Amino acid sequence: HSGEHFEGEKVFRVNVEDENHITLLHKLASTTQLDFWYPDATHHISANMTIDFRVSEKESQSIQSALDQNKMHYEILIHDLQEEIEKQFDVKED
Amino acid sequence: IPGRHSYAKYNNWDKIVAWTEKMVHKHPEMVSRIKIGTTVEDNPLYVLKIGKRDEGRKAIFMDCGIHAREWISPAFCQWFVYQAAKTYGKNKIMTKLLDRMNFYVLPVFNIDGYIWSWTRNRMWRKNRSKNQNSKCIGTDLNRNFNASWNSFLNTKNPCADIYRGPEPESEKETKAVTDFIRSHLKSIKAYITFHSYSQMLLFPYGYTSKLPPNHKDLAKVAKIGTDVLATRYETRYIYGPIASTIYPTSGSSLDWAYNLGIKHTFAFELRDKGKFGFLLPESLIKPTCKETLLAVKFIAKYILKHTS
Repeated sequence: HSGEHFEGEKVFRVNVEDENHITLLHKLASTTQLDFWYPDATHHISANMTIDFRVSEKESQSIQSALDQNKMHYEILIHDLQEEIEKQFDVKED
Repeated sequence: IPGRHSYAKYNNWDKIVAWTEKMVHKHPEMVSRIKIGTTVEDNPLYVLKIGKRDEGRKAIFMDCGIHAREWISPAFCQWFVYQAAKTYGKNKIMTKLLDRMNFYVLPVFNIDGYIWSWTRNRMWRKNRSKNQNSKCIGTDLNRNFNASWNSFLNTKNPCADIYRGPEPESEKETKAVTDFIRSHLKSIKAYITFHSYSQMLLFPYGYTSKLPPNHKDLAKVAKIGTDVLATRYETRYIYGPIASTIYPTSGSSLDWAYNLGIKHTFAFELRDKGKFGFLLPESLIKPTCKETLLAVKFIAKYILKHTS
């Protein structure tokens, strides 16, 4: 891959419980570049939904702080996206 | 020379093109290649027709790779063609299917986007068309179909990942597919599209919470399809209408095909449930394809028996 690299980029999985959580995520998405993996856009987020999104290394700390402050349950599914991209090619040539 | 194609690995576009030629050459009685159009970047859109040369028979149209980064999807289409050609005359079900019906397989729908995801940005989703009055590139091809295209907010921004395009079927890829399906509508009895991820088998509608008239039939097929899929590795899929099972969408190929008159339309969201997301390791390609093939064969058998 000669193009874009994703060192340190993270994928968060967040449990959305209520309207407050939805509002917060909309706010975060308006100020931060979030790449939604599931669902594919912020307006699909609803209560009691588990969402996955990708965020740059630089912005992951502030996202994490915002989620912590609002007592939202989350996990980091992927800690280093670039590493995961390389790991996907785990089958050797025949 | 594009390099060696492998069903156990992800293949770039050059390898896939060479593979289509090889399949036609190896199985001339069974596989033919139809060029249905070209992309913005002038790549050829190929459909592989699997089956005997009888145009009047029932057919199923399948497409893979509408979204560039969902690499497991094109891998499945390649696997399907390979298994169909290889097991014809050996596997009882596949033989029966191919003796009586045809499959049209579009191995990569969004070719320009797929190439981009290989060369420049692994996380790319849309196609690569330029947008007027915007620096942002690309349209989400699965929002570009004429199915309630104008009724959803939030798909008008060319910079959004789910940008719907300036008008329905504005994209060359969408137009090529819709023209092909319309011109083969008499024979096409089912439409199946393959995405990733989240392990779901979906049917219409996405643009409304209303259920289609034959939803009981579709739900029955989806239930058995997911049960059959699970028999191989116990992979659990959920099933249901798009709007309530995943989330409401407008402009999807599934709803468009249904409204056109193809009353059995399904979308697979393949593995996984998010551990790897769009980065499913190659070591999971074969198991994913094997279990999916079971479900697709079941759906095809159902279509053969229950459609006129």
